[in-house]
Amino acid sequence: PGLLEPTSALVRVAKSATTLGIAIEGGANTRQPLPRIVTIQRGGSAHNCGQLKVGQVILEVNGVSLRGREHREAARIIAEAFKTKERDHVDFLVTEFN
Amino acid sequence: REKRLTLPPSEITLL
Repeated sequence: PGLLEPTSALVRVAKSATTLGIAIEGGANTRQPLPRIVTIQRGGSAHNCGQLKVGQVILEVNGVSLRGREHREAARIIAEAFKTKERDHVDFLVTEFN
Repeated sequence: REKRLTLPPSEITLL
């Protein structure tokens, strides 16, 4: 308990563009219980970062776990992390193990 | 397995 999943990686996405530029699917009570990246839009901050990939599952955003969050709540947490002016980046803990 | 099959697909949100 409390240990990172073995294949997880911390990715810091600088807010280098006006949009984050990812599409996610999944959330608690769906077939995909944690949000998975399904699209990365060219020219968005995530694309510019170069380290996020389609198929990765997002475990945490700025240290906040997405486990047990329904889709809309997970999306809101990610959107607010990108919108806040407190940081010039968003930290994602991702895994390719689904 | 049976439970997984009954779970609905998720919507997709662009962020």
